[in-house]
Amino acid sequence: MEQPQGHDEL
Amino acid sequence: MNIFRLAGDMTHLASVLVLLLKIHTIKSCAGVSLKTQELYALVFATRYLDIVTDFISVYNTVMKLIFLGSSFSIVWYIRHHRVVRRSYDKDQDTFRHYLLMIPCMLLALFVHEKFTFKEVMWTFSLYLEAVAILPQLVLLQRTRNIDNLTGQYVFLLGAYRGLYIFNWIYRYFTEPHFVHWITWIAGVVQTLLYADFFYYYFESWKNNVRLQLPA
Repeated sequence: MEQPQGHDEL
Repeated sequence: MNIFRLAGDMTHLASVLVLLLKIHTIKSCAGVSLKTQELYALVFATRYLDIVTDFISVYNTVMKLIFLGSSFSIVWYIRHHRVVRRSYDKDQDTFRHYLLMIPCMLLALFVHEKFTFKEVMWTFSLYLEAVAILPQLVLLQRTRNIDNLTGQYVFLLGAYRGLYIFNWIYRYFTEPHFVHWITWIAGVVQTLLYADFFYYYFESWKNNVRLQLPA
């Protein structure tokens, strides 16, 4: 599923 | 942010610092693959396109800047620094970039979550990161004596990937709808590439002998 703020991992 | 994710990021940061320490203070890049470093610079350049469009946290932005800055400066050092570039094992570091880049780009064009420029580039960076260590591993195998810092650099990079897997397992059970097949598969493949290296790293550590990979 997509996260609201885009990709939060590095 | 969970403890595995933080530990993973810190291990990643430590790996970069170890490499910069070697290059900056010892003024040597012996045993370091420029090919791998160039691939990492490309990985970060394509993955962090969102640095200007999405704000996630100060931590996130600062870490992105560090990884971008360090990867490009390492490439600069090996290519252009008057002293450092002389220690580069050019004849041994012969892996061809495009053999990794082209298949990753094709895969990203066909297998992605969303067909937008940013998303395809992000997916490309995941695939490329998974295999970017290969030129370095090949170089280590050719170099008979692996110095401590280079060995630690590769070990820390592998540990960072391993910790990210624990982070995903943790997030899967604690966050609703946390399913990212592409990230997970690329991450597991990447970690598996280190399996052989880890085995010899621990053997050499256990027996207290210099790290050597079998030819």
